[in-house]
Amino acid sequence: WSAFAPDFKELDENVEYEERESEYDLEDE
Amino acid sequence: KCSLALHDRAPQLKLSDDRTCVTGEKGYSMVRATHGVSHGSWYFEVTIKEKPSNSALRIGWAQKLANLQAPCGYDKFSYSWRSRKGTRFHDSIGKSYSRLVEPGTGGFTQGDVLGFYINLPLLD
Amino acid sequence: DTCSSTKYRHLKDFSKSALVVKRSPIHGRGLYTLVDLNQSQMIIEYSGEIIRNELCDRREKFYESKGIGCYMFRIDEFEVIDATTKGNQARFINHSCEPNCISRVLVIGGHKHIVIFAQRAISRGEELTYDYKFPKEDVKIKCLCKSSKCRRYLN
Repeated sequence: WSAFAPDFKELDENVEYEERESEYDLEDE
Repeated sequence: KCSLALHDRAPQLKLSDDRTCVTGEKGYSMVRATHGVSHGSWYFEVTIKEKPSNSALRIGWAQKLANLQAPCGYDKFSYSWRSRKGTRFHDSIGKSYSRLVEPGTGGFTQGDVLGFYINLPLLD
Repeated sequence: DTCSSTKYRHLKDFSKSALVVKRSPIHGRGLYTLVDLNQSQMIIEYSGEIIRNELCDRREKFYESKGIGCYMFRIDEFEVIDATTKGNQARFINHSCEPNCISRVLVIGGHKHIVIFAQRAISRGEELTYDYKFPKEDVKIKCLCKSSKCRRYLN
């Protein structure tokens, strides 16, 4: 079934997302 | 005495016993001071005691409604200055502000003393 | 508690062997059980990427802009599980207004986990469903569960 979702990764357990420094930014001049 | 507020912060931030130091890890989050200002001119200074090379800091002024689970400068209720490249942020929009000479990084870093001034209209 | 921790340890292996993803009459694909399940039995964890609440809206807009269906499950007011690009079979469980499963947040080893339990005895071959409990919104999403207690809209 995972073949139907491109770039999908099957997990055995939760992974914590590592936020980038600019994660919350809309624009950065 | 103005210090960092134990009950006005993102819970994952660590405060020192005397509440003059804060340490964070992973994603951005915010702590506010115990005292706020509403009118007139005010100024405060902070010293960057420690700043690992892969870390970043955003510091400035925030209103009561500013989201604590986001960096300072994320929404309309806060304004910040970033250690990386010295960018200023408000409402998640970054603009060039300062370029202190710092090899490879710009902005400010460990050992620097930062000053923050605000000028608010006096009440009638 | 100790009982939940013990049951949770075996959950991964159980869910991989006892459940299967197949086409669903409710919507797209659904999750089906290959074995009979008892009431209150632990079935599967809804696993994925743990993200902070503030990233939810941005991610949802991003997925919509790419035409990707969004699979998210709220843990609490601070964190959400995003199973859109990383997750397991639990992401395929469809909503029903008359569900046979419920979700619970278990704290095991200091970490929070969303676990799906059987609300009643479930027979082999049945599709698993739970109540998504979407908050009310102005723009409505039609419910396709076709149950007798259908509320017509997911939100």
